[in-house]
Amino acid sequence: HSTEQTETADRPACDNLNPGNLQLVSELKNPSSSCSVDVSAMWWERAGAKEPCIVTACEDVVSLWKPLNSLQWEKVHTWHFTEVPVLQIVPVPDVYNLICVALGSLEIREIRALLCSSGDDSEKQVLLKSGDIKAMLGLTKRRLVSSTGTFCNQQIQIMTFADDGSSKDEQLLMPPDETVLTFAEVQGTQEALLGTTTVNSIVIWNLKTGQLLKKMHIDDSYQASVCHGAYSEKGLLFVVVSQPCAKESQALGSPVFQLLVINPKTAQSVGVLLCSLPQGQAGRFLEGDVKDHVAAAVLTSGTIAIWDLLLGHCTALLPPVSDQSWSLVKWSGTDSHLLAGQKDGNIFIYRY
Amino acid sequence: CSTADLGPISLNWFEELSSEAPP
Repeated sequence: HSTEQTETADRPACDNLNPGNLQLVSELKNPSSSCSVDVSAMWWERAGAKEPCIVTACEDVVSLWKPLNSLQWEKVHTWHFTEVPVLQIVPVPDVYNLICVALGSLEIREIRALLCSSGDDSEKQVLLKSGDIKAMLGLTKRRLVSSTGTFCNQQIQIMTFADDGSSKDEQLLMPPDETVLTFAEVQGTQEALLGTTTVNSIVIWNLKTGQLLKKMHIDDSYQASVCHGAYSEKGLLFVVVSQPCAKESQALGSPVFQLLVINPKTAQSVGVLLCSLPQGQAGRFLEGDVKDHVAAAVLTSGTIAIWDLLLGHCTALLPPVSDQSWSLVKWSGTDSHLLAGQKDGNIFIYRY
Repeated sequence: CSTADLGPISLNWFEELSSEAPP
């Protein structure tokens, strides 16, 4: 089925969207004094208590912020990078007191763990992996999956973390004969991992055995789609992909996310929901994040748009604030907050 | 949207594919 045959989510006019769906909670004013490259939320343990902290990253500094009260944040740790710039934060669920970051110039060259010494609480870095890293994702149970190399010499590795940030266990997954572009853990089926490839396939692995279970070619209209989430229910796989290259049409508007349903037994797939912008909104997908059933995207127009995948329509639009376009959007891993970053480095925290 | 076109569905797809795939 092509994109044109997919059911389109309702496209309410911008005026009908409830702005109350997003409430500003607090703000980090230009925390790094330079352009932000990423933001994330994680748990950090101090004096025996776990606190929900914010991690901000610019090219040469990663900072950890702890809450002073419901409105204010205090910078408690800073890691500096003088040789290779920071590209992104890699959140790893179930891990406390450890931040993973990817470093490189355009291409990812290193993955590092950032942590603090237990003795003097000083910041330190541990090199976890180096090479031609194509894709990576933090997984449940303190694991990180990464792929290095291209199709003929591709290596897909799972690292499990020890408390001190070092890798305590390494396991290889069977590589497909296509270069992996993105990974997604499958909610609802423990030990299933999904990947998308550069030539339009979806692959599934068994994380426990390392087996490559299935390679499924999907319609060419999903060319080089990035997978943001996967759910397994009643024998079917529901996969959320973004559509950075999708063409705008009069009937469908500007598609940003798409929900595919795949039967992993037969490798047949169909698009079931197309998340397009409300009427009157322009822009294409720039970057985005999906958590449970809500999908958020920064658009080329500088606006952030949010869709509820269960309701099937756009539920909130966040236009640029103070004439500053949005450049980052992330769901918090610690609560139902949305972290929104501006080009000048300001970070805003909204309750959704 | 009908899922009839997707072929027979198995609730145990993960276990079945794991037993069929090469180790």
